[in-house]
Amino acid sequence: MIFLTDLCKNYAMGDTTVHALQNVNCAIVKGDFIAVMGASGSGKSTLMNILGCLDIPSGGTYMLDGEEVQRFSQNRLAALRNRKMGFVFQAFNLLPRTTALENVELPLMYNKSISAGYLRKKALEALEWVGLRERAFHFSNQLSGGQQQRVAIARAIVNDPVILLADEPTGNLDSAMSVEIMALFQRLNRNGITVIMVTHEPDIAQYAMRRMTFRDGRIINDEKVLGR
Amino acid sequence: MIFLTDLCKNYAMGDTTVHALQNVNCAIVKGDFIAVMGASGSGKSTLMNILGCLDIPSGGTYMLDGEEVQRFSQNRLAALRNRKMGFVFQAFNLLPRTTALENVELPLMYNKSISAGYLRKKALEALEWVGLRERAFHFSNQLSGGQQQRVAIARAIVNDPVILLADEPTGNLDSAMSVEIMALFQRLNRNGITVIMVTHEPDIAQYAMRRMTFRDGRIINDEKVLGR
Ligand SMILES: Nc1ncnc2c1ncn2[C@@H]1O[C@H](COP(=O)(O)OP(=O)(O)OP(=O)(O)O)[C@@H](O)[C@H]1O
Ligand SMILES: Nc1ncnc2c1ncn2[C@@H]1O[C@H](COP(=O)(O)OP(=O)(O)OP(=O)(O)O)[C@@H](O)[C@H]1O
Ligand SMILES: [Mg+2]
Ligand SMILES: [Mg+2]
Repeated sequence: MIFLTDLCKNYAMGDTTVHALQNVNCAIVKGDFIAVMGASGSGKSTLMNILGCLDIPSGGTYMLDGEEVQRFSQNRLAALRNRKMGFVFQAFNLLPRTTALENVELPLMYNKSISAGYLRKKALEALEWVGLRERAFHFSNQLSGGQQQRVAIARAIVNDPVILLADEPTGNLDSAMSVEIMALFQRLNRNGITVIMVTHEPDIAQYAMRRMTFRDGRIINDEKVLGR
Repeated sequence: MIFLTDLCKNYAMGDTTVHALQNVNCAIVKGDFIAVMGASGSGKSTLMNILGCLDIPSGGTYMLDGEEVQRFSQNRLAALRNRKMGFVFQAFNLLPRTTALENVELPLMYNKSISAGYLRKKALEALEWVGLRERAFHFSNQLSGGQQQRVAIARAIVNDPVILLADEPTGNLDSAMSVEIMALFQRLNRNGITVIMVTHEPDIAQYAMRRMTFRDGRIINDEKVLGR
């Protein structure tokens, strides 16, 4: 389903170059549940942004369902993103001066075929799944950090994405809430959604089926999670 | 040093009221190292914002070194904040279009008595302590999530605060880097800085001397960390 071949991402900084990703090679199949780990600055978010069609590589190939995505125009990338991807950003990126409900409804608005009533129903359901039904009408700045993170998760799943990309989805959640979110991700994964999640917490990585470890822009380890 | 008496914080939301903090009572002495824990939405950041003079309570008293801070004007709060507090925000709040070094120098700029050379030297040293000396000239949007978090930590400690308030300071850091940041906090604490840190990770709370647990805006537990 996904093939990355010699994928590279560089940033030119005056007379030095930051090699954020260097010759990344991997295959991801439909229904995978992958935990991406590695030190701060090792390239995890850069990989997620390329997989989620939010950024393009400097070199190499990103093959998705038989098409070379790194060749796509901005418009084709945006269309693919809206149709197939759900993204939980490391910094949440909620719209300010917008309620939790409006933030979650946003991905559905690209879909001209659904009614306003159905849109609202789906968004409220997604908020229910993350325990935030009663915060639906709070503005994003009236929510705690963990509540903002959960709104970002609801927004990522409301449009039934094929691929869910979650960058540190439990970074601001206590253990009990983290377990609930992981149970939700496992349920989505059993229903066929491919889940790729960055986490620095080994307890959270345990919920995945496969663990990929980054160092200095390269994959140094890619193995099955024991017992899964 | 700090006494909170019947501290309350409410938000009026149309016909309902959110009780973010309800009758919080506690004493904090100079040199304390406190881990604040509790579920998402339980009032931890609200407490931190009031302690850090970024917000005022709806009721009750905040006594700091013999003065009732909840009576202060905005100007007096700002002066107290700049002189005594270092704050690591849950969302980092770095200035965009500003380098890591400039972000860290910012708290020092209020101090008219220090030279530009000394200001730069102190800021570079703080970046060194969080392992980011070589990222000093990156802009904040050119840093990874964990790098941004560490710049926020450097900025909070550069002005030799009396009280360091850190809201989820390791939320985006891997284990090795988290251990380094905790060693830094312990070193600062041994040098006399009072450290109050929100964390949802029990392994991180272990570095503190005292653990305070919140639920629904109240302190339900306040005890010494075993073995410390
Ligand atoms: N400006 C606001 N208006 C209305 N409600 C608010 C506002 N700010 C915070 N709240 C509510 O107050 C409660 C406490 O928020 P707070 O940010 O202190 O929680 P927290 O313990 O830090 O949570 P987290 O672990 O998720 O960061 C939450 O239920 C939140 O929805
Ligand atoms: N726009 C940019 N310009 C220059 N360098 C960048 C830019 N964006 C990221 N980098 C650098 O690329 C490297 C990888 O960044 P990335 O965000 O992928 O790391 P990460 O593994 O997600 O880290 P973290 O765990 O801290 O979130 C970092 O060293 C970072 O400083
Ligand atoms: Mg990252
Ligand atoms: Mg908080």
